[in-house]
Amino acid sequence: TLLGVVTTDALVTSKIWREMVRTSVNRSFNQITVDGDTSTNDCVIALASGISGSSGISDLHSNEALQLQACLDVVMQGLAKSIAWDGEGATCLIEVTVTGTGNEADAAKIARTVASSSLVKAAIYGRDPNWGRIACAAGYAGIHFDAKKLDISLGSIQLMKNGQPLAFDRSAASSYLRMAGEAHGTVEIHISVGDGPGNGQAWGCDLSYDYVKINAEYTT
Amino acid sequence: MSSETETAYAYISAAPILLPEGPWKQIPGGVTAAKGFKAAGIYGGLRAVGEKPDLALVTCDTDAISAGAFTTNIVAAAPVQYCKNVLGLSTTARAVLVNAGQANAATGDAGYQDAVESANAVAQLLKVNPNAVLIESTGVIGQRIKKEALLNSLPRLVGSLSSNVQSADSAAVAITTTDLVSKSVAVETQVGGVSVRIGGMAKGSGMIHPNMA
Repeated sequence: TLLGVVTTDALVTSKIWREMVRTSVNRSFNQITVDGDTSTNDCVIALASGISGSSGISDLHSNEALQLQACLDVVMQGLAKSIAWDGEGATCLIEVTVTGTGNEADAAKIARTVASSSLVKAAIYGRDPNWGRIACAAGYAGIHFDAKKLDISLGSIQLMKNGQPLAFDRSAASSYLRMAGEAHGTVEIHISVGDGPGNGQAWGCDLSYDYVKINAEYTT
Repeated sequence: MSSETETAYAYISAAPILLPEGPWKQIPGGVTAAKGFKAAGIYGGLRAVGEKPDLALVTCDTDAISAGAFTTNIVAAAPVQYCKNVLGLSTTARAVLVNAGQANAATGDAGYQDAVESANAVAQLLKVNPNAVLIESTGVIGQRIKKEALLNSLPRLVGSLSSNVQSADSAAVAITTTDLVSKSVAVETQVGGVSVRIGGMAKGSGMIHPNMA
């Protein structure tokens, strides 16, 4: 279950605050996944005291609103990533970045689909630079793209270009995954699906034997 | 209160918080970093095992503009239903009570009544409107909250409220379940040339695939 409480002293109207929170939640908590199970209790409450002394925000497109939105995004994304990092049994955080879609929502959907793939997650735990599983998950995300424009990189190591697998250094790629796992660090997966302006991110974690152990023992 | 805080520290460490570079700076504190907020986290006897803090309260000195995002799971827990109802009636809130141990999900009408009674009890102690108190629960699904233990602990919880960093940290620990680390962060930025702070705490480790609206 995900729970969150967010507070600010910014002065903002109810309508704008609720819209800002909706946007930030979609860019953060709704973009993480650990095990694919949506809880009965997921809940984020956000409160704005309004006593910072700042001028009131009543226009979503004002500079002040954009500044506050960016900061709200960062706080929620920081918390969201720490949840994925702490996924049950996880040895590393997986950050999936998708570019080249027509809009932000399409990129976000592909990113989360890849981060959610049990096969991708297991491959990361197995330190296997398995571009095929990444490409597969991107392909069934429900967002149309040209497979001949698909690029995939693991960290700085490019695995696929224009839909063609590359002769990458498999040992180096595997080592990248192993080092991330040993340090409980971050594995970065970069995916480009075209030339559009849309980009989005999602965060997950690898899938280890410990996940089953923890949840077999955490019973009703 | 300091012994409660030290107890919280002993159970769990803080998560690394990964923030990108930008026109903000990370500052100490979590939910209490912004002006007007207090928090507390104590052990109230709700957990089945151990004595890690399991009750958290965040309060605001003023009527805070409120917003919420909730699971779209049709089988939503009682506190989720309660909060959705309250946020539909009011645009402001004064407090958020969070318990760990029992999720109060799939508990029917009795579970909903537990949420209402918990909110009312907090409202009475804080001397605010019951609709100004929101509730979050986490823990084992299918179990009602240990209401007697919760209600008995509320005076001590309210008495522990503070705006300091330690109280924010204690609250962040108190909402954890299988989490190996607590999650808390605060940043400061400029909005229209004035310093504004945003802070937060979260929990989650398993059953994580949110789809909130």
